[in-house]
Amino acid sequence: STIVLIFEAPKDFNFHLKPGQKIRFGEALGSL
Amino acid sequence: LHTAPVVRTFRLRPFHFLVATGGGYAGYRQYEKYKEEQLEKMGIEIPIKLASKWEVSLYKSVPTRLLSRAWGRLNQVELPTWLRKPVYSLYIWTFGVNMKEAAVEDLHHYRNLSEFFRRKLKPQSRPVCCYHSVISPSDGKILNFGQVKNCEVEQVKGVTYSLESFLGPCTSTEDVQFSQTSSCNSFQNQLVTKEGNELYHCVIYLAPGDYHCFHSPTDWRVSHRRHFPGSLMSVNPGVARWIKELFCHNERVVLTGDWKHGFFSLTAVGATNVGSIRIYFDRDLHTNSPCYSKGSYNDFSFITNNNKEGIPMRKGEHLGEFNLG
Repeated sequence: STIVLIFEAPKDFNFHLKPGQKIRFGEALGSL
Repeated sequence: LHTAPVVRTFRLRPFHFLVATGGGYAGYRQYEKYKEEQLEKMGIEIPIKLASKWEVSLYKSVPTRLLSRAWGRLNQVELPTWLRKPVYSLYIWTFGVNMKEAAVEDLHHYRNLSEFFRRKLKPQSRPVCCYHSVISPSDGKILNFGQVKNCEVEQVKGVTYSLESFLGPCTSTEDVQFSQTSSCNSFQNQLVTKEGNELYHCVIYLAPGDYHCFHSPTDWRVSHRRHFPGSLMSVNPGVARWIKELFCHNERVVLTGDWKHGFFSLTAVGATNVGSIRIYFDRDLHTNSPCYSKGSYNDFSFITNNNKEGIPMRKGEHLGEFNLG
């Protein structure tokens, strides 16, 4: 299964991620 | 064959035909994969090979929903106590499940594989990050993330799907998130409610051994649910690289609403072994039902006369779960 987030945010929103990385519930996805 | 009655000959042929074509196709795919590995070793960039229309149609013709429901029925059968430990241990070993994080570690506690699949975690095993505005709603693997451009969302690098097909157009007037639009760009512009904002996306793939509940990724209010019945093709990264628009073919539940910066949506996409999606505050939602009409969807608004706000969700709050079957 898959979860897709689509959202609007200001231009300076940043993801703290790398493609292919494992992630766990509660960990940071991104922020301004 | 010469002596067999005509009926038996014909009865044997379809079976042989299926085995021959299936085996031939599997062999062809293996050879293709071997060739790609050789090219990769030589450092040659391999162009993404997308499935052709007939391959997608062939895959979609597989009764994945029926298989998924049968798989779910099987996993609801209560296991005798002596069988639980070996069965779940095999599942734990196969999919690398970490039972130390489970709220209940005793395998005999789970009456069947469905219950085991829906296991909860110890609260302290997943601390919710309080510094960042958006957290991961679930365990999993990041398939892709970034800005949405030209109304196309990348399911994996280089393979996209249409935002409008994925979220669907609007038929209701009160729902500002969706509205009939002439071109896709104005569809994307309709979603962005504040000047200077952009649209972002993130795709998280949950593997079979992962914790399969999901939580609210931020503080937001859910105002609308749209359920798209559909196929239940596999969504593992290999298939997501092969079938364009995969997430628009599959059964999915789109929750839309708003957060402090405007539009926000979370979509749970089903797959073959995980055909059912449950949203805890949405009792009217029924997924993976036997019959549905292609391309249909059903809407539900959480905004009513005495609840203008929709459903408030705190960051990290329990939101829903995927179930087997």
